[in-house]
Amino acid sequence: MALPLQFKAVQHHLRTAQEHDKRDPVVAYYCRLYAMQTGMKLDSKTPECRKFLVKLMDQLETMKKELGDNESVSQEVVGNAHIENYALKMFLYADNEDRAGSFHKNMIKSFYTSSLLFDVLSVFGELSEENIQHRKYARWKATYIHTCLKEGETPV
Amino acid sequence: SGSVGSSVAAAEQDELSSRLAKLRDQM
Repeated sequence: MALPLQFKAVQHHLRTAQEHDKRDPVVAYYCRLYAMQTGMKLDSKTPECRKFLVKLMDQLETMKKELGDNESVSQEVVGNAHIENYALKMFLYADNEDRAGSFHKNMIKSFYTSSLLFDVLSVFGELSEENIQHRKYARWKATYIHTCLKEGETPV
Repeated sequence: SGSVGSSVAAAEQDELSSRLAKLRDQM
């Protein structure tokens, strides 16, 4: 289903969900939950947005049934830890590559995905100051290294 | 018909909110 323009802000979170459907369904579930909550705040009035949100909700309910036994979905505190660990794992992988001077597409994507997952953590409540800083740094690094590689420069 | 349309929209929004609450309730 085409993403309504009003939901552009969550398009990358939804893409991350798709990419994790098989790899880590818990991550996929919370990315969609984040998109759902954010989407409802952005626009739940126009028919195209409501239609999209209803489909997304159907998908979330199905996923929740399928993941029924998984504590990461049935218990908020476990889910929070799962997403935070995953976000930090991606962040640390990219950060290690960065510090080793190894710049490539995968590490850019890891920085960017980790920043999206720090957004997703907000479904569990307010982000810690540390996570806010990680998100800011990861997003900036992803943009900076991407620009350097595109222009043939070596990131500093 | 405008008010019927907006009533339907409001009902659908309420339903979405309650489904979301239910989804999160068991977390």
